[in-house]
Amino acid sequence: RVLFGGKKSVEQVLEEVEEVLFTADIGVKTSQRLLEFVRKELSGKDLQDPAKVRDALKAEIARIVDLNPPPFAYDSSKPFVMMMVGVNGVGKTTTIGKIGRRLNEKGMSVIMAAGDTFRAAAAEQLEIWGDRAGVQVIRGQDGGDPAAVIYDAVSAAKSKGADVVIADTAGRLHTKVPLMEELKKVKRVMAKAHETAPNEVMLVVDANNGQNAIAQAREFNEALGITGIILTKLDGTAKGGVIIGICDELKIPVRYIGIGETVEDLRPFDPKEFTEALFE
Amino acid sequence: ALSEKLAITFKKLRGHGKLSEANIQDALKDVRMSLLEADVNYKVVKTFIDSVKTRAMGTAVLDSLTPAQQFIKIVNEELAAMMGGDSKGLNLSGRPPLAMMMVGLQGSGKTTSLGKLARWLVLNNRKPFLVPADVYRPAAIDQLKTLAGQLELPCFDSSTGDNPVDISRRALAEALVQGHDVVLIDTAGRLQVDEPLMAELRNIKAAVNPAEILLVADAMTGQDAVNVARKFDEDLNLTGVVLTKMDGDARGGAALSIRAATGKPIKFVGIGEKLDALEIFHPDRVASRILG
Ligand SMILES: Nc1nc2c(ncn2[C@@H]2O[C@H](COP(=O)(O)OP(=O)(O)OP(=O)(O)O)[C@@H](O)[C@H]2O)c(=O)[nH]1
Ligand SMILES: Nc1nc2c(ncn2[C@@H]2O[C@H](COP(=O)(O)OP(=O)(O)OP(=O)(O)O)[C@@H](O)[C@H]2O)c(=O)[nH]1
Ligand SMILES: [Mg+2]
Ligand SMILES: [Mg+2]
Repeated sequence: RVLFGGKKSVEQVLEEVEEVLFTADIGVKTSQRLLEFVRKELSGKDLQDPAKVRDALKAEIARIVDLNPPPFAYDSSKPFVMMMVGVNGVGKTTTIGKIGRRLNEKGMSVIMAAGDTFRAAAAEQLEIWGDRAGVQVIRGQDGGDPAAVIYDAVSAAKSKGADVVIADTAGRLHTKVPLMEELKKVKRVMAKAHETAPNEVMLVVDANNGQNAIAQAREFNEALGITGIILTKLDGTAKGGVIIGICDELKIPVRYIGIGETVEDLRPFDPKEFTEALFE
Repeated sequence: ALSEKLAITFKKLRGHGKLSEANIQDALKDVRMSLLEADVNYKVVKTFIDSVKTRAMGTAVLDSLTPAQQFIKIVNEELAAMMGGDSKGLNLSGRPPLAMMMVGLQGSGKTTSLGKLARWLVLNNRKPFLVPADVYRPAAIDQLKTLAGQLELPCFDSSTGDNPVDISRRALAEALVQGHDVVLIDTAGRLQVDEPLMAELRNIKAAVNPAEILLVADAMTGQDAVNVARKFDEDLNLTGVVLTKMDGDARGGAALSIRAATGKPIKFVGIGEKLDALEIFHPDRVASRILG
């Protein structure tokens, strides 16, 4: 190979690129699909150029994740109700704090609903976030019915004329049928307090998760209809590549990314920035 | 399932007479794909496949009348070797009170697992003392106090203004006075690249000289498991790992990655949110789940 000016073979280049894709949690199926795309898209000569291969991949990945959703239609519903769901420990409660603060700073009146009535100190945790965001928290009794707490919060928001309700729910694995049924019930019951609720159902996904995040997205989507994704913990070393497969298969847009543990650590999702970071 | 895929791969080879190296390569490819789909780290997969290949290219498979069985046998043996033996539980030798630290990334299940271990220790005739040393996460101290209350076990009275190293030191002193023989320290979740917070863990370790430092890792963790585990191990010299949320459908390849990266034993597996949802680690169960 050195005889030919030290140029790599196509197989070598693709193998090196494959490693980048896999270690970013892009997964076997999506990585193979991306490499197939690059093989068709580029000429034989370009396929030997790692830079050209990377650029082609970046463009295709950015295209897949750039679902360009419209901005949240806060004016379309009063209150505008956002429901946060996801498996255990991904960052739902923390993210509600961040979003609450963001909306409060924009001059909206926000109510947070402590819909996790199960886990130890869950309501207390949300109350502290309510303080940090400058926002009211409505909670129920520990062990109470989450649907009732959220119903109360939405009704209170209606009578107060609040702009937004953000509903926290307990973390749960998508494989647990009774817990998924509970979530469906929460969704049905809040519509009784306000017809169009929930206006958004956000799935919170942890960037450290591997391929299981795809199963999470499928199951939560099947149960509730997910309207947006929030990808947390991108301040760590995990790349969150699994969302490429999620966007490709389910066409659900990533709305925000979480990049830390303080109230400010939330950013709107930027497809280009996300794609660049995959290859760093 | 992998065994079905391999059966198909080997079936295609029958009638071609003896197996060739190329045939073995196809079977290796099946194994590789399965492990990657299970979230085993890319480099760990490479090392694993190489060790399987070395054995599979031997006459044992090539001359065998049942190459598929022989091949699968090698894969299972290599996987079992990598996963280590059955867990022996916690290291409870040494003069009490023994300190134990729960460490790991944010949200991995440290606080809940600490509660589970406290319950397990009571069932093993110990007197655990729960110590909230997470002063950062909102209501973290509250969370551990609540779990202690559910278990009717004593909990150190930390407050958010305290320093986690002081909390740990004072809790150990209190345990000595009160006759608690195991001190379980809950630490805040942190990134392995957060140097000041990793230093805090090293300082807690220096202050209490723990009998166990357990990395609590989420079974759904992907490729990054290697980077996280390696850094926690380098900084603290872990004594073991607790793999949480195994009650889901994650294949759990992170278990193999973490084991390969650190050589440290997986001691326990979390299988639910309740405090009784803890099992001793059995490598064969986890191995067959990873292989798929
Ligand atoms: N580094 C980092 N940590 C985060 C981020 N988002 C949340 N966390 C941390 O992750 C941990 C879990 O966050 P929670 O908000 O309690 O997660 P949850 O989904 O509500 O958890 P459950 O309600 O128990 O299912 C906490 O330690 C948070 O501080 C993020 O973007 N980056
Ligand atoms: N299904 C399931 N959930 C678990 C398991 N272990 C912990 N959890 C849940 O995971 C979430 C996070 O658990 P925590 O104990 O708060 O995690 P942590 O590591 O202490 O989080 P930080 O202190 O914020 O880093 C909670 O919802 C727990 O109930 C498990 O084995 N199975
Ligand atoms: Mg929560
Ligand atoms: Mg904790």
